[in-house]
Amino acid sequence: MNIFRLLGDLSHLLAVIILLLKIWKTRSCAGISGRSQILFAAVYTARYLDLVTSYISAYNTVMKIVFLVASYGTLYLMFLKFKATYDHNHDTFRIEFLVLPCVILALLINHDFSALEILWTFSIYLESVAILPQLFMVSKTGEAESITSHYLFALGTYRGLYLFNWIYRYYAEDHYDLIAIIAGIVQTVLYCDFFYLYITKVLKGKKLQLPA
Amino acid sequence: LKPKYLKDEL
Repeated sequence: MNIFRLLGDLSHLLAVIILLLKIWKTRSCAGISGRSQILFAAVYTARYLDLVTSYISAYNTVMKIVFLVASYGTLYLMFLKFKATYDHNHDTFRIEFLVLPCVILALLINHDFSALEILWTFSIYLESVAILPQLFMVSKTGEAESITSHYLFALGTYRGLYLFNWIYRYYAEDHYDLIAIIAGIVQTVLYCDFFYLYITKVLKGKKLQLPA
Repeated sequence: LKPKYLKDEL
């Protein structure tokens, strides 16, 4: 464990907590893409199946369980408890255009052609693009609440910090995983436009509003 | 370099 990975994980944890608290406190999931949340639940499910096959550390196990529970909890709040507040008219990104290419890519480019490895690879590819329905929703409505912006910033920062973690591990531990690294770069790049708006607008106390 | 199968990250 190095500082970049720890900060990355904490940023990831902060993101999911912000999202759950936002929905719980406001009793509303307005502005949140249920489609992105479905994709994230698929990502955690496919990746953390190794909870039952291999033990890494207490930290690793606890974090995996937290992300799984938080993810399904978010789906429960969005699609059952506060269903009436779900803004489905603006959440129209076709997720099959993300899921199918990720399935095909995972079958073609992986470290090993075994079920768990392919599911892990699929989850890495899918995570890199899972935020697109949410970003599409923000661009469609032209704005995002501040709390939603903080959520997106924390979530984007997490994989960005992992990039530094991978650079560190390459030199310090001779460890690297090209699939994770390339997907992580793609994932972080997708947030760049948002990061720019967040820094120039939200941090200065303004609402995140896209130019007309 | 070590094998690429190590899955110790989240």
